[in-house]
Amino acid sequence: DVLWEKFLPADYQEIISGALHLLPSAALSEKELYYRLSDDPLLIDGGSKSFQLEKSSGKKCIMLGAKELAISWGDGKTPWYWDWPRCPGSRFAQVAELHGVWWLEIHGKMEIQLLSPNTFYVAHFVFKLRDDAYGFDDYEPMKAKVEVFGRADGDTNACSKERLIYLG
Amino acid sequence: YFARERGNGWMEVEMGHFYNG
Repeated sequence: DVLWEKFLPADYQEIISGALHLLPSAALSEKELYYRLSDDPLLIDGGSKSFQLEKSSGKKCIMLGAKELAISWGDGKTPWYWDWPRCPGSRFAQVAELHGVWWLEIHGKMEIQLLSPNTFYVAHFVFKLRDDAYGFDDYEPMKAKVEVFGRADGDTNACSKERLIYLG
Repeated sequence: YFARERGNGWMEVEMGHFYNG
């Protein structure tokens, strides 16, 4: 257990105590806890985010649920643009379902302190495309960018340049 | 950057990277 505890993030108890569904951590050994947290994402922050460990490294992986994102015209007032159904295949209670918009813009924001220090991270956009989806083919890429704000050393090069992504 | 299969019908695409130093 002493060895396995070293593989867990320093603040793992704080994270577990904030889980949406109580994790019986006291009944688990540190090894069991490590496997539980790497095999099965833990919903945190009222269920708006999920927390998981990368099994090979013990590094933190955070996923923001759609409700945690800022989606243009996705505030629920215009369900003919965006709808908020329940999705049994999602770890989150609700997903954002796009019906059609003329301007697609999504922002996500999180505290970098939630992540493992001194670690190289990749940000992914996770989605499903229906068979009849359109507007996402090779001729219609989207712009994507990851930025890090407010670094103590003022290094604004800590983020990647804008790139084109192809959902289709 | 192209989307790829993630499992169970989900797709993922790399939006960018950063170093949490």
